[in-house]
Amino acid sequence: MNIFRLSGDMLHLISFLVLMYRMRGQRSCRGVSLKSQILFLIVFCCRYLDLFFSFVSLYNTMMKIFFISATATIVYWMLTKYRSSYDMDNDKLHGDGSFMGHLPPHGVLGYIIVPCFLLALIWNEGFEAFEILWAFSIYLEAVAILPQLFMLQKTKEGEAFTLLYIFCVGAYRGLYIINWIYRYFTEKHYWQPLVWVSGVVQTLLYADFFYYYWIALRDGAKFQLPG
Amino acid sequence: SYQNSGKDEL
Repeated sequence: MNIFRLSGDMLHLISFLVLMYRMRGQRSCRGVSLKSQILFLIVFCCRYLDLFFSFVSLYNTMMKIFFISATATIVYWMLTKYRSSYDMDNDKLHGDGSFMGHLPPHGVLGYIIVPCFLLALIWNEGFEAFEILWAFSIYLEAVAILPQLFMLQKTKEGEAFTLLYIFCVGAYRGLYIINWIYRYFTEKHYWQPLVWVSGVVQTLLYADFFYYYWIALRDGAKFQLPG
Repeated sequence: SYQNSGKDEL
């Protein structure tokens, strides 16, 4: 454990709290992508299957349980008490309604879940169920924020807490990259190209957002995407 | 090993 990873994890933890605080405070989930939240829930459920068979540390175990339960709570709230404020029209992917005619989650399944799973079958750290699901979770996490970013793109502006949430998740990913560099130089045999490549892709997806978020903060102006 | 792989991260 180093300071970069710890800070990254803390930002990740805070991101859930920000989102939940915001939803409860405003009694609304407007501007939050249910698709991204469901994808994150799939990510955590697949990756943390090792809760059942391998123990790393109490810290890891508690964080894993928190990530799964917080995301499950957010999804549950969006489907129940805050359902009426869910902005479904702006949470549609380009392919929704057209993927092979009529398969249910359309865009998300066709453009995000299936490609990630196929990639996991090709590039993994071992051809067995857990390894494939683990690789799948890494690839899926890399792109899980896309529906949220598309939603922001459609509405052009976001509510302060939603923006803070995206910022926290993006910053957590950025800190993980620094953590990897640190580990590479301080640990022997630390080599994980699969995670590094996905992590860099994931962080790049936030670049645009960070740029406009920074402009808004610098100018004390409202966050507004161009176009 | 597990401790030295990406699997000891979150």
